[in-house]
Amino acid sequence: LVHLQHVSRVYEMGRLQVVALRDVDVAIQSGEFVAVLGPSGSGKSTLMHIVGCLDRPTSGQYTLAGTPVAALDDDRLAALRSRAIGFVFQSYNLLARTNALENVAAPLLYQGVSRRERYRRARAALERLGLGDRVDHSPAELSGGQQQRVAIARALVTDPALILADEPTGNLASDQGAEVLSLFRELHSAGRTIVLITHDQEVAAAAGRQIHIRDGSIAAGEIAA
Amino acid sequence: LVHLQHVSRVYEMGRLQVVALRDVDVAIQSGEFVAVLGPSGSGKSTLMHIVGCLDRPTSGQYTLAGTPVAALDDDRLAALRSRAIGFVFQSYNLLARTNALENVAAPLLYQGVSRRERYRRARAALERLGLGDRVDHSPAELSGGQQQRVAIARALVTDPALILADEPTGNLASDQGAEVLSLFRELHSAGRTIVLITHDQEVAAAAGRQIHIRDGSIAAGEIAA
Ligand SMILES: Nc1ncnc2c1ncn2[C@@H]1O[C@H](COP(=O)(O)OP(=O)(O)OP(=O)(O)O)[C@@H](O)[C@H]1O
Ligand SMILES: Nc1ncnc2c1ncn2[C@@H]1O[C@H](COP(=O)(O)OP(=O)(O)OP(=O)(O)O)[C@@H](O)[C@H]1O
Ligand SMILES: [Mg+2]
Ligand SMILES: [Mg+2]
Repeated sequence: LVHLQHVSRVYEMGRLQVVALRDVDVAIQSGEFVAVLGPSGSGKSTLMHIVGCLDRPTSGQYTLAGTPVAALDDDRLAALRSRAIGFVFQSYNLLARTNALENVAAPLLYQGVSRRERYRRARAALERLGLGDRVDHSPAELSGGQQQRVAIARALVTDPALILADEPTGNLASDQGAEVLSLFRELHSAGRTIVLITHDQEVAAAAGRQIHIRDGSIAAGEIAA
Repeated sequence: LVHLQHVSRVYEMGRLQVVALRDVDVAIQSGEFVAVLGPSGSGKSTLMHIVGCLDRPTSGQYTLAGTPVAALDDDRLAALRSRAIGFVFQSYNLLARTNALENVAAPLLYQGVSRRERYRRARAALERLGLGDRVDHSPAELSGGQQQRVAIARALVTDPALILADEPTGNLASDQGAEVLSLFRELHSAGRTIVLITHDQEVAAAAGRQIHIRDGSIAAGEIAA
């Protein structure tokens, strides 16, 4: 499903260059549950943005379900992304002055789903995450952990084949974190592919395989499940 | 130092009311290290914003170092806050398009410190948090965990007597989280008062006392150290 070969990502900052990813090879089969771990600043989110077609590699090849991503223009990339990939951002990226229901329903706008059906599915996703009584709250009227759960509901509402989650339980106490993890396990056993960045050992242990990143490089020995 | 009596905080949302804190009594002595725990949405950040003079109670009394906070107008409250309190926000609240050095130096502007001295102290605080090589990066050019450490450096740069931290290690892997915790312990043994919201059991165990909040109320039996 996901295949990166010799992928690097370099940020230009005036005269300086910051190497976020350095010659990275990653292969993720359809239906896998993979955890990505590494210190702060090691390149985890950068890797995830590339896998999620939100950013392009500086060099190297990325093929998604057999298609070379470099061959797709921005419109076709956006269409592929909105149909096949659900993304939970590390900083949530919720729309301000928009309530939780509308935030969660937004990805369905591109799928041609009726307004009534969009809101029905969005409400169901929010209830699944324990936020049935917060559907009318905007991000500023929600706690940090509630915003995080809205971001998770939004990533799942289109029922995507590939789910990418960047520290999805970072702001949740252990019981709510465990509920989110059991939701991901359920989606995995229903055949979804899940790639999840975490520094929580319990969450990492739930995955079938772990990828360790340090200073932009993948540590050896990660291929075994 | 911090004394809340019968404090409530109610948010108005059109016709609805959301009770975030309900009749809360909290007393924190100068020099204590206290952890605040509770599920997502239970009122932890709301409590911290009131203690930090960033928000006012709907009812009840709050006295800080013997002064009733209700008697202070907004200007005197802001002066007290910028001199005596360091705050690490759950969502960092860094200034966009402003590099890490300027973000960290900003609180010193109100203290009448020379530009040269502001930058010297800001650089030292960033180096203390392992970000000596990221001083020129704006928040968009930093990872999540790096942004969190910039927010911590900014809270400490004025050497405040009271440090309030809202999930300060939420985005940090265990080794960097441990470094932040040892920094807080150092500040505590130097006599600073620390109140820290966390869901990480190891961090909570470092505190002398724990306060548990659930649905806006403090659970009984938290007074013992
Ligand atoms: N502006 C607001 N309007 C209405 N309700 C609000 C507002 N801000 C917060 N709330 C509600 O108040 C309650 C307490 O929020 P608070 O941010 O204090 O929770 P918290 O304990 O910090 O949670 P978390 O661990 O998720 O950060 C939540 O249920 C939240 O939905
Ligand atoms: N726009 C940018 N310009 C320059 N450097 C950047 C930019 N974005 C990220 N970086 C750098 O790239 C490196 C990798 O960042 P990334 O966000 O992938 O880390 P991460 O592993 O997700 O860390 P964290 O656990 O703290 O979220 C970091 O050192 C960061 O400072
Ligand atoms: Mg990251
Ligand atoms: Mg909070």
